[in-house]
Amino acid sequence: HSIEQTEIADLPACDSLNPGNLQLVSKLKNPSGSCSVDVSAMWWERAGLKEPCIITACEYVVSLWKPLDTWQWKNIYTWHFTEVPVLQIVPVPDVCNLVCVALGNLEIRELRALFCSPDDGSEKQVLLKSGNIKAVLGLTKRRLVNSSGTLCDQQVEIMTFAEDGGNKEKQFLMPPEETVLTFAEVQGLQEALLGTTVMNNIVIWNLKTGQLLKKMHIDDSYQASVCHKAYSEMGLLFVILSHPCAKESESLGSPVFQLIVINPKTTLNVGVMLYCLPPGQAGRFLEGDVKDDRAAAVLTSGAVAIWDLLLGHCTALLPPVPDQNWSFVKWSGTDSHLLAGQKDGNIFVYRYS
Amino acid sequence: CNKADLGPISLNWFEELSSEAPP
Repeated sequence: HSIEQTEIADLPACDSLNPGNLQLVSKLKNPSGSCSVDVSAMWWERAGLKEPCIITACEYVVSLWKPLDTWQWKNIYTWHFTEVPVLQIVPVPDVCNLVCVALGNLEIRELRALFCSPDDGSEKQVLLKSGNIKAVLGLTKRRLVNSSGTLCDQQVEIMTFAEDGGNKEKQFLMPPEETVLTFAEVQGLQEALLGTTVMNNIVIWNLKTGQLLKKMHIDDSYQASVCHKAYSEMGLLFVILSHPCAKESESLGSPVFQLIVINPKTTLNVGVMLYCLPPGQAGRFLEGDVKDDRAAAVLTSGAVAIWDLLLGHCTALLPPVPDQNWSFVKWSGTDSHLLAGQKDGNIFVYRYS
Repeated sequence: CNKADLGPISLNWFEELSSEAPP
């Protein structure tokens, strides 16, 4: 395996919004010729040493990169796919040396686990599930949840991996009578799981018993909301949503994320804050990631915008490089870096402060 | 927002909903 990477690039720079917040520290060039689709960061152990690695996905290739000195990266493992392209990386927290991927064309058709053989170190992959998969999320305690099937035979399934990534157990949650679009864990309640549905409901399950506890209808102003983060505090449920279908409004600008608060006992809920673009910026949410009190989104304008969820405003903007829009963005799970990627395989690592 | 708009709040909502929901 050669070192495919990288010198610190001098572009793209952060614009004048708050230039101190984002500092480019590294660039990684994915050598695969196919279109780059996702990036993630995870811990990987080799020869007894656990390292914060980067994982990149192109349509037919997933690569694992280990850190070298001076912010360079070395490709150590590569998994190849021949029939169905990769749609997204699905990191599973608390599992070392295993990552899941979702494959499909427009919709997810397969979930696969990627790992290495303990015997000879060669790349391995196993099919976890195939079918009409609507949503998937890696959960704490080595669990993976997915929803599949059509409305009348929808299944919501939890797989639990053993510590070494093998021997998975299966459990089913009670399906709601509408298609689940996204999942989110609830900070502060380990056994709770949220889902958003096509009917603009938020559903909540008890992961231990599989019970569907409540269906809570949220504001119809935004359809098909995506749930990024949820936490329980003082008897209330706080949820960060994004609205890929939101229309830009002259008075409010473009709401990219929203914080709502729900009383799960009564299902009554109210919007607390809209996270909009700064004046003069246009674009709708394409895809994004929320970690702790930071939210990042790729916008239809090709830019990346970052919000401080506590301050309530946009703190940094990465404009598109000429002829090269941003296409995906993730917060690193192993440190406080932002990973921003472009379709041509360039991944930029930024320090955000 | 006003908490009163959300109705009576319970700190143990998760346990309470779990005991009320069908198994």
